[in-house]
Amino acid sequence: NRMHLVCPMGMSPYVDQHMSSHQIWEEFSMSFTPAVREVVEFAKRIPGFRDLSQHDQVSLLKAGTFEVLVVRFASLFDIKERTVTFLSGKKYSVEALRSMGAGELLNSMFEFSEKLTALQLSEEEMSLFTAVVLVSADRSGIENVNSVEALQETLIRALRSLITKNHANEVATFTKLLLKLPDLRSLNNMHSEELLAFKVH
Amino acid sequence: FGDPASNLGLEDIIRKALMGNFEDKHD
Repeated sequence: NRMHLVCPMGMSPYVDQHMSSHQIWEEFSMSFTPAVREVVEFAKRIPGFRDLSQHDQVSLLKAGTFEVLVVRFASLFDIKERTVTFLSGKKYSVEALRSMGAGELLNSMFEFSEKLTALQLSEEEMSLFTAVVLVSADRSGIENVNSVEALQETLIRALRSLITKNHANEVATFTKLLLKLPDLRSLNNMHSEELLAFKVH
Repeated sequence: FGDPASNLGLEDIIRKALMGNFEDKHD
């Protein structure tokens, strides 16, 4: 019945048996808070993001932070070694994480990271793609859909232009990149379900 | 489970991180 928290945004998958569920959650929250703050700082630097309403800025960040973190931390999933690096820097094998209860989400994260890495994006391209991930007009609770949509379109145009400049097979690369957006939504949904399972447990 | 962000305490972290930004804008 030993509990594990199989998320690389924690320091370790092992949970102290003597801690209450509230303490476990507090400790986990403290480990991922700096990463979330970095996402907010990143969002603030997206040209036009600060011009959106406060409500819409919060809504986009609430809905998209997980997906941004998946993109930014894709390198934590080592496909060749089949390991996941946690925030402490310690690596855990897929087999070990499976034995701790990791399931379909872990496989999907590896699959996503592999496909994203294969696109060989530059730092600038990755950054612009991350902005496109965050500024999505179809997130729930958006007040001013037109403003978010306009910013999203500007970012997508900029991304397309950058990809066209840097890649030989630009149409295929751009298409593959846009197809990562529904993949991220799917990972986001799976992650929410796992969170629910953890909380219920 | 419609709002995983609130469950994680994400909203609070996000609002606090954005807050300085809004104060700057209004000043």
